Amino acid sequence: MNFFRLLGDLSHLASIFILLHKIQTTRSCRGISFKTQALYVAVFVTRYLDLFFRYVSLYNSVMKLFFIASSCYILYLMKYKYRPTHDPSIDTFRIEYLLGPCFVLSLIFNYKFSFSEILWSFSIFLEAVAILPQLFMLQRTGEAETITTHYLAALGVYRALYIPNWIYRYFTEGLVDPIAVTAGIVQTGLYLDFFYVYFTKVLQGQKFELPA
Amino acid sequence: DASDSKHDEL
Repeated sequence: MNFFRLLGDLSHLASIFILLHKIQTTRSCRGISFKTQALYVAVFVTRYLDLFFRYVSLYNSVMKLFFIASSCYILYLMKYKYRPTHDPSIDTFRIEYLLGPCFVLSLIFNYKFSFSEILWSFSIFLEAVAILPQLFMLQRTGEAETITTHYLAALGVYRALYIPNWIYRYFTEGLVDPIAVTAGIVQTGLYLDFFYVYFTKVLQGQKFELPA
Repeated sequence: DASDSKHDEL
């Protein structure tokens, strides 16, 4: 564990608490893509299957359980409790265009051609693009509640911090995880446009609005 | 060894 990874994980935790806070205080999941949230459940369930056969640390296990449980809970809130506030007509990204290629990629790029390793690769690739339905929705509506942008920023910062973590691990442990690094760089890259607007507008006290 | 990867990250 190093500083960057810990900070990244804390940022990930923060993003989930911000999202829960947004849903519960506004009593609405307006502006949140159900598809992205569903993809995160798929990501966590497929990646953290190793809870059953690999022990890393208490920290690791607790975080994994938290990410699975919280993502399922968010899905429940969106699907049942605050269902009327979710508008599927603007959440129209075709996720099969993500699931298919990620599955094919995981068959080609994996560390071992086994069920659990293929699922692990799949989850890494899927996580990299899981935010696309959300960003697509943002693009369509052209604006977002400030708290929603804080959620997205925390989520983006989490992945961005994994990059210095990998650099640090390369120099201190000689460790390189090409699949995670490649997917992680792509994932962080997807946030660049968003970050630009977030830093130049939202953090200056303005509303998140995309140019028409 | 990559085939024995530990996946210790989240």
